Amino acid sequence: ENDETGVMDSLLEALQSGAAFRDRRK
Amino acid sequence: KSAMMYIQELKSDYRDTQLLSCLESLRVSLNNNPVSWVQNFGDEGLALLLNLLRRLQEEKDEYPMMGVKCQHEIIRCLKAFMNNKYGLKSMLESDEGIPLLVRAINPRVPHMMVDAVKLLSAISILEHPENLHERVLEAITEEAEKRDIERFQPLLAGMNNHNIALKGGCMQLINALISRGEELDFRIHIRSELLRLGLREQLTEVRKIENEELRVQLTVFDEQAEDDSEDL
Repeated sequence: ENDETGVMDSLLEALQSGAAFRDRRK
Repeated sequence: KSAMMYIQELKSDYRDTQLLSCLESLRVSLNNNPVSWVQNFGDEGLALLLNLLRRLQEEKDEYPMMGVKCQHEIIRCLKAFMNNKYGLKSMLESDEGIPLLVRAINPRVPHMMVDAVKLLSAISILEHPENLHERVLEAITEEAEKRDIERFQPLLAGMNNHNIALKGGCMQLINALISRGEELDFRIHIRSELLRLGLREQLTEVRKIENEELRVQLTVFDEQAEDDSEDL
């Protein structure tokens, strides 16, 4: 059950740090 | 309190301070209880929250500040509800979730708008069979058509706000929408539309602000534009 939590927190963190976008760059 | 008790309270037509207090308490429960509790709150709880948000957005009551505080608290509840796979899936399955978050993009309420644009950014970048950034963009376009304004005008107004977190949030949503576009033409089109609407001038000002969160988003925006320019 714990594995399922924090989904939104992780997405927001990845967006704020820019990591969510770096993954998409070639 | 159990999830069922909150469901009963949300059905009770509470108003103003009583409603705000119920929502604050619900947000704490959604954040601190296990996923099974959120599942008990379930689709019924989510539908009640979304209906309430819609009613408050449409309502012109005597105490607008209290209505706005309740709307913001619902957005916070939605964030807590979506902070697990079950809740996120339920929210994405609801037809109203994304359009109601888009309606919360209100530059006159900067703190609420920050939360709304950040949640929409997160939804836009999710790996999902359905292109969620397209659903977000569609909702932004439809809302603008209803208000008879340019679709990115509220985001530009957010960029123009003195609230630095709001500028950062708006840039984040802009980056999320552009980055998820698979076609070069689409990305260039969105970027041009924003720049034409006034983003170019605003970026000149925003670049002078020393803020780490903003700097990250500006770098992402510039790098994506550079990549596309090379591709072109």
